[in-house]
Amino acid sequence: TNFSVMVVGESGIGKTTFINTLFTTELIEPLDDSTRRRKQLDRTVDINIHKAELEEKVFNVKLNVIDTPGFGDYVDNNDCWHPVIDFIENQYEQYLRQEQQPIRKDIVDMRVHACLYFIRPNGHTLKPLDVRAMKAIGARCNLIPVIAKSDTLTPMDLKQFKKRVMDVINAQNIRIYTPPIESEDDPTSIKNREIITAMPFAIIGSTQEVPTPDGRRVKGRIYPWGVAEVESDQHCDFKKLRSLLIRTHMLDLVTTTEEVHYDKYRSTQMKT
Amino acid sequence: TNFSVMVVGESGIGKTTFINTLFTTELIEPLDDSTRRRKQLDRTVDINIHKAELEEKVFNVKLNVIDTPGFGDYVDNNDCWHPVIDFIENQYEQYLRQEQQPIRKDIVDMRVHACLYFIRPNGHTLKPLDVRAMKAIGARCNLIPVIAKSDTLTPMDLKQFKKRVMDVINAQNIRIYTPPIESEDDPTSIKNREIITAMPFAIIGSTQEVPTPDGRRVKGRIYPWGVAEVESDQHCDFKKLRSLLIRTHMLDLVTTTEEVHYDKYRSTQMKT
Ligand SMILES: Nc1nc2c(ncn2[C@@H]2O[C@H](COP(=O)(O)OP(=O)(O)O)[C@@H](O)[C@H]2O)c(=O)[nH]1
Ligand SMILES: Nc1nc2c(ncn2[C@@H]2O[C@H](COP(=O)(O)OP(=O)(O)O)[C@@H](O)[C@H]2O)c(=O)[nH]1
Repeated sequence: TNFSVMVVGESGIGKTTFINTLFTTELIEPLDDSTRRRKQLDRTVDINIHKAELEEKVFNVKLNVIDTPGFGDYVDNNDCWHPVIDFIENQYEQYLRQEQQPIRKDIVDMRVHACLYFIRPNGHTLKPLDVRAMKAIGARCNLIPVIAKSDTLTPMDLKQFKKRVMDVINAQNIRIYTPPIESEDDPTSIKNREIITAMPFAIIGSTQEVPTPDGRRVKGRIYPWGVAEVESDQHCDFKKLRSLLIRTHMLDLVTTTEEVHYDKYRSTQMKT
Repeated sequence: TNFSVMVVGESGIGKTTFINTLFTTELIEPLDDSTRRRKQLDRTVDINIHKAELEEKVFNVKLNVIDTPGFGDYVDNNDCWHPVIDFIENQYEQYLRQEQQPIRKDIVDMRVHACLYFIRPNGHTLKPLDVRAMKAIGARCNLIPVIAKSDTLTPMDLKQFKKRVMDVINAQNIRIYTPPIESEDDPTSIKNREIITAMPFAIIGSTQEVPTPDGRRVKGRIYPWGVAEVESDQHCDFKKLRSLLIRTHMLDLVTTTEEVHYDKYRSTQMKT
């Protein structure tokens, strides 16, 4: 099975660290300074694909992480989400063509199953760029907004910021991925409702293991005033998001991509 | 005496909080959400002037804080530093005209004595916008770059980031304010050298008083993992910057504005 996750957000927002934290293996190598400076000069948005094999419990998953260097990084960021949109639609196009072949074996499915959009934790509201990009992305694939570097926000700041982000998302009709809720008291539905109320997920990323004041060793960020822990539910929503992506909802993300987003693309193409 | 400080940086970077922390009195009222959203739609960079009387030790200072809402906030931020530059030069122009009057009493001096440029703590390097804006500003007034929300950076991150920022500043010939160093072992020179090595200043802003785990009450940000203190030298450079701005170097900032920056403007104008 192919599972493709796209990460979108400006340089330095923590995408690389998050992906490497999530998959416990260094999937994305950090760029060196001279490469970064060269990227600032070329003013383009690239699409980079990183591949890995995941052995999660009983199934083998071919993981693809799609990175978007250059997104939101320039003085003029007009249309910087177009390469992202084009990539998503190209995967649908390629799948459509393969699907239409008389012989269908060995179809390569590179469709994007989830797009993690990294929001800067500036504490006020979404930027105009975020609104326009998320609107375009959410209309074409499973959009999961995340609040990057949430250790920048105090619990009070975070609560307010999450509310404001959701207000703008709703006011602007931005479509985000929502897990299905079937029945009122199904344990799965309760779990799903917890997930929905936590959105947008506040994340902290770190591949470093550090000692806490009380002697444990955890993945986290060590500050003079304390240790922000990646895997503590009191510190951030990392565990909820990880669980959604690679345990409980991987199948739903793949299914909705096929049955909702790809289907919409396909029927639009067939009409024209 | 008039003392004018300009704060430049994108919305949500912490300018308001910093100014209110610095001057212990709410000089800038935070915008409400609807005003912020309207600002996002108008796509202009404004110049707002906030006035206050400061009673610092033996002298009375008329403080002016100049804010720049809209800077760096749009999808396309081309030339967004132009209103900032225009404002700085307009003050020189107005001073020049008053200076040229036969009767000079009651000259109003609104020249900008220091411009605090807020850098996003993204951990990699300066953004192209930062480079272009700082280059233009530093050529015309005392530019003091600060690393905003430095509680986002671990001590290791911060050390690397400061170095990278200074590397780019030097490579790009961005002129920043440097306190004078007269002699090798003068206690003032030692203090000045400490200040220079701390640049760019890493700041944490907070007007809230919070309890620390060991029972003190401090200005800071209270996280589940600890309290980031504004006035601890182990946590950030706030005290160094405050000392520079309103104690040890206020006079030098005023003098260099007059003798270096304004003088350069004046002689350029007189040639043309
Ligand atoms: N405060 C904070 N910093 C982070 C976090 N994740 C990553 N960083 C730091 O942010 C910087 C940029 O991270 P990186 O993952 O390379 O960002 P990318 O350019 O989006 O891939 C690095 O210095 C990281 O240490 C986080 O959750 N919180
Ligand atoms: N992590 C962190 N957050 C801060 C700091 N200073 C301000 N903030 C938060 O950042 C948000 C925006 O601050 P504000 O001062 O209004 O930013 P402005 O738009 O630049 O004036 C608020 O939620 C503040 O609580 C800081 O030093 N560190």
